[in-house]
Amino acid sequence: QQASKSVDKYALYVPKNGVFPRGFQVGSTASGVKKNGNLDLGIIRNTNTSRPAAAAAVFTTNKFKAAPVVVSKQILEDKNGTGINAIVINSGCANSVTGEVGIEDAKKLISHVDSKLGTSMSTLPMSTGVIGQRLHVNKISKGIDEIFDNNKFGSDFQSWLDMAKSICTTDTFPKLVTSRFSLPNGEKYTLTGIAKGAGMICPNMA
Amino acid sequence: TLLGFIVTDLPIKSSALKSILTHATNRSFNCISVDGDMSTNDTICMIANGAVETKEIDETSQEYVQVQNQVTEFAQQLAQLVVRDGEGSTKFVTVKVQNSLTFEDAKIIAESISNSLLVKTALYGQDANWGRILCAIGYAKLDNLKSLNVDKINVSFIATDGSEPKELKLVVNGVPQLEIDEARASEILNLNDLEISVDLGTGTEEAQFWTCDISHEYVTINGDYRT
Repeated sequence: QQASKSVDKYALYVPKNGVFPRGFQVGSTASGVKKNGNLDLGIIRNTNTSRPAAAAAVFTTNKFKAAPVVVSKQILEDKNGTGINAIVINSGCANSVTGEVGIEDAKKLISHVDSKLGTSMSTLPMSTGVIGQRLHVNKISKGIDEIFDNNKFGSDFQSWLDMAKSICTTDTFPKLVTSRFSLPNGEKYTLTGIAKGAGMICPNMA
Repeated sequence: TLLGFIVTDLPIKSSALKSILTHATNRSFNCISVDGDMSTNDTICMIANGAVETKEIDETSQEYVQVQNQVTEFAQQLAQLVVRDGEGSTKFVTVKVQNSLTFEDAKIIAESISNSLLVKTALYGQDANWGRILCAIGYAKLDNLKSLNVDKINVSFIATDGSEPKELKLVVNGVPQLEIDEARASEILNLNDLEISVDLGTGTEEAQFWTCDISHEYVTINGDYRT
């Protein structure tokens, strides 16, 4: 076991550079929800205005769906998968099993981001962390202000890596993958993905 | 909890994006297991902002299948990173179930093996415990037993480092190999990446799951998560 444990997963699996899709910016900060002062809030926004963005999502099939799942699902249905321009993700508190107040808290955060973007119903919320605790709306709202007011958005590698770090909980390394592909007509496009997850992992999403 | 998003600068019609993401998820994020638990928050979102100046892709576009396959492979990379983390895991294990009568049965069996705590602890302890793998196949929640034939089943460990012999047969046509080369078993199980191969011999469908071992570290991390 000693040999296995000595593997440095961060060095092995975290990229040191990357290419990223046009028209997206990411920003992150430590809002104070995580007690250790680590990054715990990230926002991705679409800055492309040439045409409306399309969005889709798959969600847990757990019968007890957390507030952000309920709210995101509703927004996607209401907007028919178009005009989604931002995702706000907090880590440290899952906003799960929090009832009506949890739904209201999630809506407060997305309204806050929407107002910063000058849009409405164009933001999806996601949360991860401890179940059964109320979201720290004040701390996260201040974090949203900090990201927008200090323009902490960027499209460089470090900004994307910090975004990946901001959504981690017990993860031992941030998960960021990015690749560029060519279409038959020669046009190039890019996929960038960020994920978090280490435990409570056997998803069945639909 | 699994959270994630994939963004692209391609223009994709929302209905096509939905089907691409569903296709990709069913072959990636829905095929991983660290501990068998499902969160209340699992979400994967995809946004296509259309910043690339090209015709919008819909379900009838000639590029549709290509993009769907590329997103699927991409999602598999991202999903596999979650398993590689695994809260203290030391092994990344591909469970491949082949020659099943149906894809659904292959997937259910692969998931059953991937979720077995005793298979996962055996992997951590580098024990070639084929009995636990057979046991997990036997209690897999199949609708019926048409994909299972005890006289045709084969179970092997597969080395992924290029060493030979690549395959260590544990069960051949339903017969346990009692004279297993324990030295070779130790070598394969000492690898960080390995594969469990199950050949059902009842059809042509196959499915893969990605799982990891369960270590002491997992208990340490999760014993005081809330406090």
